[in-house]
Parts: sequence; C-alpha cells; structure tokens
Amino acid sequence: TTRVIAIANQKGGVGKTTTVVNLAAALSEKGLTVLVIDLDPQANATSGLGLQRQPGLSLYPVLTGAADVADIIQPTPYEGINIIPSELDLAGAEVEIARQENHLAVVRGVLDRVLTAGVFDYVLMDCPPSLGILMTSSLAAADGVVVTMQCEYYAMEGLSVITSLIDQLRTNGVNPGLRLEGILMTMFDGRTRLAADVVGEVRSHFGEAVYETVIPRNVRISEAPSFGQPVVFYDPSSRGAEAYRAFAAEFARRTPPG
Amino acid sequence: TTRVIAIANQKGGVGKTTTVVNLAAALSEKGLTVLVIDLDPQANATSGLGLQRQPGLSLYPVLTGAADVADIIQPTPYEGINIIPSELDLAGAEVEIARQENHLAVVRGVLDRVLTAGVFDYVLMDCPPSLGILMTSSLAAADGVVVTMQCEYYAMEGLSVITSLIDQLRTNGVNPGLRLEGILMTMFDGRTRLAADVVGEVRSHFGEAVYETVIPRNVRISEAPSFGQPVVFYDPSSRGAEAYRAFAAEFARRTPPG
Ligand SMILES: Nc1ncnc2c1ncn2[C@@H]1O[C@H](COP(=O)(O)OP(=O)(O)OP(=O)(O)O)[C@@H](O)[C@H]1O
Ligand SMILES: Nc1ncnc2c1ncn2[C@@H]1O[C@H](COP(=O)(O)OP(=O)(O)OP(=O)(O)O)[C@@H](O)[C@H]1O
Ligand SMILES: [Mg+2]
Ligand SMILES: [Mg+2]
Repeated sequence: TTRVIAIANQKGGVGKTTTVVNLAAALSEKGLTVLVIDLDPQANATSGLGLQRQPGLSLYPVLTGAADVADIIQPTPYEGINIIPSELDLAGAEVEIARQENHLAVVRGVLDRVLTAGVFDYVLMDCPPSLGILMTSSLAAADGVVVTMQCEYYAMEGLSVITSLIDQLRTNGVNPGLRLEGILMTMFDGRTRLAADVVGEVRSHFGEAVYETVIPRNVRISEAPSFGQPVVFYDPSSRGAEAYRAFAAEFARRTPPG
Repeated sequence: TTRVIAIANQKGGVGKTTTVVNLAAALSEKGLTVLVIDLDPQANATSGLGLQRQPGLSLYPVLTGAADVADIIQPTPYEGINIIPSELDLAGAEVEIARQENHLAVVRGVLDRVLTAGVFDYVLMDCPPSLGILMTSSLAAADGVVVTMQCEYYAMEGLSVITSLIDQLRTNGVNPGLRLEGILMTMFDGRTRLAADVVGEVRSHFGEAVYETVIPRNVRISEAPSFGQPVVFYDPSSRGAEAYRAFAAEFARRTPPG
C-alpha cells in the first residue's frame, strides 16, 4: 500500500518544501517510488524538482472536475519521482473546496484512485503555510504528518498549533488514523545558543516524536533550487545532502513503505 | 493624515513580522506614533511586541460585527506603539470575509474610523504568508506596500507574484492609490555568493524600488522575540538594530508621515 505523508506547518519558511524535495530524492536513491503533490500556489516544490509552472497543471482543475488526476501527474527529471505540479490558479482552491459539500473529504476524494492504485511507495504532500481549507482537507487525506521546524523562537511558538490540529482531525473522526510521524528540526546553526536551546526545548516537550536527525543550516541547500535540483543531487557530498540522506533512512525506518 | 502600510509577501519566513516589529520600534524612537495590525492567526507580531494572545482580541470579532475596533486596540509596553493583536480565531476571517458583499472593501470598512481619525502617524499591517481574501482585502485598505524578501532563490521566484498583485489592485480600480513603497532585502549573509547574486538580480529588475538598506542575517534579531522585544530595544548596538534604524530613516524619507 502507498503511504500518504503531508509535510506541514502553518509557520512560513521552515523548510517544508526543501524537506519534500530532498526526502523524495533520497528515497528515490534507495529505489523507492515517490509522488510529490505540490499544494502551494507558489509552486516551489515544482521548480525545486526542475519543472516550470504551466497554466492548467495543478490540482485545481482536478478539484473543479475539469481534469482527471491521472492526466495531471507529470514525470520529473529524476528517476522514481513523479509530481502533481502547481501553479497560481491553485490559489483559487480554497474557495472551490469551500463551495463543495463535506469539504474535508474533497482532497481525499480526488486522490483516492491514485492513493489506492499502489503504484507509489510514498506520496509526499508539500503544504502551503496556512490554516485554510486546502491545508486541512489535505491533512484529512493523509496517513501521517511530518512537521518541519526551524530552530527559532517564532517557529517554536507555532508548533502546538499544528500538533493540536492533527490531534483534532484524529479525535473528531475526520481522519481517525492520522499520526504525527515526527518533528524534523531544520536550519540548525551550531554557532548560536538559540538553536541549541530551541532543540532542547522541543525534545523535552515532544520526546520521541522528534527525529534524531537534525538538518544543519547549509548554503548548498539554498543554492540547489536555482538549478532545479534537490541538494542530494546538486552536491551529493555536502553536509546538507548527507543530513537529508540520514533523515530519509530514519524516516523509512519509522514509516516503512507498505 | 495617517499612512497605512502593509508589509506583505506570500512567501513564508521572509522577515515580514520582524520588519513590522522593528520598523514600529525605530519609528517610535523618533517620536512617531504607530498602530500595528497583526493579520496573521499565528500572532507573531503580537508576541514580538511583548503581548500574550488572548481569545477574542483580534480583528475577527470586528469583521463579524461582534466588537468595535476601538475596543480591540491595545497598548504595548513600548511608548508610541499600539496594536490590534491577533489570535487563532483570526483563521476564520477568510470564510467570514468571503461571506460578505464586496469582500475587497471589508477590511477598509472596519478600519476606516481608525485610519481617518489621524491619531497615528503610521499604521503597519503584518500580513500572513498567503494569497487569500484577508491578504487581498488588507492590500485594498492600504496606501502602500513594503515587500520584504530573503536573499534566497525561492523568495526571488515569488517576488513577481506580489508585485503584480499590487499592480492589479491599482489598475482594476479596487485601490487606485496603492503604491509599491519598496522592496527590503533581509537575512543577507555576506559569506555566501547566493545572497549577493540575488540582491544584484533584484536590483537590476526593480531598480529604485529596492531600498538601499539591506538587513543582515544577525542572530540577535532571532533571539529578541523570545524576550517579547524588538531587537532595536533588546540589543540596541547590534548590527540588526542598527540596520533596522537605518531602514526606518530611509522608509520615513521615502514615505513621510502625513
Ligand atoms: N537547512 C537549510 N540550510 C539553508 N537554507 C535552507 C535550509 N532549508 C531551507 N533553506 C532555505 O530557506 C528558505 C525556506 O525554506 P523552504 O522554502 O523550504 O520553507 P517552506 O516552509 O517550504 O516555506 P513556505 O512556508 O513559504 O512554503 C528557502 O530559501 C530554502 O532554500
Ligand atoms: N535579519 C535576520 N537575521 C536573523 N534572523 C532573522 C532575520 N529576520 C528574521 N529572522 C528570523 O527568521 C524567522 C522568519 O522571520 P519572520 O517570522 O519575521 O518572517 P515572516 O515573513 O513574518 O514569516 P511568516 O511568513 O511565517 O509570517 C524568524 O524566526 C525570525 O526571528
Ligand atoms: Mg514551501
Ligand atoms: Mg510573520
């Protein structure tokens, strides 16, 4: 069976897209097949995997019924990684979903055929920085959530918002199987006390839920998107690439493919 | 007259809140009076100015008509700075505004009394990382927009999205006076080529619109929010505080108080 994982956090700029793109790359290196779904109208996961935004190629026409999901899935330059790309029209998804009955089931409804076909080992959803309906409907469609978090104060303040949203969707029956797969600390800068303090605080609150692997701040990670490549392929021996490979191994151990 | 400025960018984590909080602080040091409006349900500007989130204290009850805006304005610990705070209920604003007629005029409608009373020299709106209705309705209520931008690739990719949204609101008559006040480059890391490349590229595209002042990446800036203080007060002689003071001087020159 396919594992459907949302990478989410309503706080902006905490490494969601970077994690989706590099986790997909590192999993594909191990021979696993991944479908990335770009749920952000900014379409950063789309360009981070080497594709241009194209009008009409996003989940939006699937949500309105204008297109079939099978026609929207695109290959990427990377073996084992396919994508449902994004473009600006997706910003209209919030209003579109709100119009439909039972809006929390909308994303699950359009993806069901893909998710149950068993073609992919993993589906990774790159969520926008939001608490809106597209985000909650996507969480309702997922098996689990990886929360990425910068080692900074504002990011820590917002952590309980996303973790309680996950608990709510599980306990109110919308998605009874939804799990917090783990919390990934990113952009760790070893030279500052703040980063070490934040990691210590998050580990003391969330214990085992926090992944052992911590992603360091590494300039090669932020250079890679301008070449449309995950850092894992752009600079395979960089600290960033090694950290994301270590994360993919830990992720696959804790959330094994079906 | 009061100058109403939105600090906006749909890309997450690009220094919007940090700029609102520190611009407000540096302007208040010059004897000017500022009203900060926290339009993000994450309420980072609220905590960054030393206040706790409180249920019922946000623009949300004003939008639904349950409260009067004058009752929601709170003092902060800092002389010359008042705030319309935020809390999680504000996440419901999107749906609330969408229900009303002429939703682009809703934010202007509820703020009009405050904006025309002339009590404040500046109103600074901290926008959420979004392309939703609350964000566009806020832009429709502003005189000008400061766009903050990290010196990174994904942030550069999204710049044309916010600048064309501003142009659209001006040319389609929703807000004929709306100006791009300027683009502020933040989190500049002098040790990386990427940052210098991005600044060069943005200056060549947007020319004069880019502020001379560039805010460096400075750990004191990211430490300050955990003490509920702008860096301008937390560590007045830090590179971060000096950069934001220089920015406030440049901002006040280009966008003088009424
Ligand atoms: N470990 C890292 N080291 C250095 N730079 C990083 C790292 N992780 C991410 N970045 C950079 O930081 C910025 C923010 O990361 P990213 O865009 O992945 O976050 P996000 O959570 O997806 O943002 P948004 O909320 O806008 O979707 C990007 O420019 C990215 O290249
Ligand atoms: N110049 C800087 N140097 C170092 N850290 C910074 C700087 N500016 C902002 N930060 C830190 O980077 C993070 C992102 O900044 P901030 O929260 O202000 O961005 P934002 O655009 O408001 O994010 P969001 O999109 O979630 O609203 C914060 O943790 C902040 O403390
Ligand atoms: Mg992203
Ligand atoms: Mg913010």
